[in-house]
Amino acid sequence: LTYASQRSAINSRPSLSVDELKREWPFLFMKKFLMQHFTSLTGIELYERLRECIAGKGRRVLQFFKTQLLRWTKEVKTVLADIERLQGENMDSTIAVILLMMTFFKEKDDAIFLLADRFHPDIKKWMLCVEGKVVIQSVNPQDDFTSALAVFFASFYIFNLEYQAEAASTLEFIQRFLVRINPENTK
Amino acid sequence: LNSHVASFIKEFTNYDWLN
Repeated sequence: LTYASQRSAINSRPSLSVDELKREWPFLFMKKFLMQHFTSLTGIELYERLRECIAGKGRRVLQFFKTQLLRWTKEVKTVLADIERLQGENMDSTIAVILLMMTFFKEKDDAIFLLADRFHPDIKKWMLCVEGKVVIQSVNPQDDFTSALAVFFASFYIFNLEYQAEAASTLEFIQRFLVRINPENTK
Repeated sequence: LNSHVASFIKEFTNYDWLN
């Protein structure tokens, strides 16, 4: 019901900071309502689309890289070896594909991911940071990496943010290949 | 469209189609 008012607050000039928006629209900063806002904006059920896409294409992307091993840089080979090693250990294939693509595009993983506690890298909780501030935290232990990726990707569209230059290729890959948003005349 | 992304998608699509 408040979608139109939220859009007009986000698009207002001079623009509000994300912090100010959060004060005005606290519900928009809860995962459920943020994802609903993205669906109203784009017509896409983002979490479902990412899950389907990774289930379908993820294994084929890994195959694409594995079958042409000699072509890749040392860094890509290292990531592929790590993925191979972790394959039996319930590895999240969304993480595998994103890290592999970041390495392939020669982008550093810290252009998207910051480990909050580097001594406990296995903790599965995540937070989303915008303009240097934490704006959403996962509260449900069921929230997987794909839900973090969905919230992260949705925030660019919802808050009119530009992709950061350090991760621009990976983000455009996510947009076109995984989410399948291909604006016309930009082939 | 970022040319790195475009060439990856093109190559992958060809590979995927052939395999």
